Amino acid sequence: GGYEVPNRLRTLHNLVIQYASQGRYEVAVPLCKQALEDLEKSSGHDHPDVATMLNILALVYRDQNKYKEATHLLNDALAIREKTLGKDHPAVAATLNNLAVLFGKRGKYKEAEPLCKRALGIREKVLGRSHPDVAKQLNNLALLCLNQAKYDEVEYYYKRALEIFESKLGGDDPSVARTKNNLATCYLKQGKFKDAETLYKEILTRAHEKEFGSVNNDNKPIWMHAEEREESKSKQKDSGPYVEYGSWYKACKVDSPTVNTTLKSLGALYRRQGKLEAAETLEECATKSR
Amino acid sequence: DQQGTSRQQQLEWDDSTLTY
Repeated sequence: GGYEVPNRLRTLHNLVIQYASQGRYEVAVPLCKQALEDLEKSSGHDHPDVATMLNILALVYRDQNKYKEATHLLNDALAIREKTLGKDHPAVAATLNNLAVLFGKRGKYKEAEPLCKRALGIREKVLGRSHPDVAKQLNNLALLCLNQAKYDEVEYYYKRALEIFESKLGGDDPSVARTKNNLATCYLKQGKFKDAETLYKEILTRAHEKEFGSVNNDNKPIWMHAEEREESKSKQKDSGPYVEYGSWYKACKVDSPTVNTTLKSLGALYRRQGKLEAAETLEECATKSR
Repeated sequence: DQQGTSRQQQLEWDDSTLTY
């Protein structure tokens, strides 16, 4: 509170973003550096405007994959914000998070983790334990732990994030499916295939129901068709084209990147179990919705 | 495909750092 980004910084930010999006970094970077110099002259180094400007330049470096330079700038911005806004300010949490992301991009998960945890602590304190921003932070923390094969922690963080998203944003929010998908990845890494399968089916059922209403005998999600096709395979050799399955086309029309990934992942699980017809059904559906 | 799933997961940048 109290501080607002001045208009000239906003304008500059927009300009820098425009240049950066065109790949014109040779223009964007000097522009930022000049602005930084001017700000430091007029306001001194320890000023929120300087911190904001450092963040803008860090973004440009990040887009150029210059993670070390970006990290250096964010550390500087962090120190200014802690001094000027206080240690428990949301801006401090955001900067800590982005520092963690930069370390993560360099594969330095161990270094990233404590930064992410500090960001989480601040957000919990400022926003309460079940705010969606807390869940987002938990997601980042889980991913850092996943990369370090700390699966118990990953599960704990994803489950907490899932609870928050479900209760605050509702079961149909894309964050829910995305987090379930991430949790399933963690299950797969541990060989908990049944748990992963359950989650994938939940995602597909939910997406189907959102689009076409409650599941019943005439309205089944794609994985049920896939399993039925698998079962009927043994009874009649050639099960024929998909058209036979009344609502197949309906089932196949549920479309989102997460659903698509889920179709492929559940397909791979079926394949592991030797359920090739079921696997093919899902894989074909995934290809179609591409 | 499992790789495909994990590749999709990316650390999320917080854009609010520019609004403070």
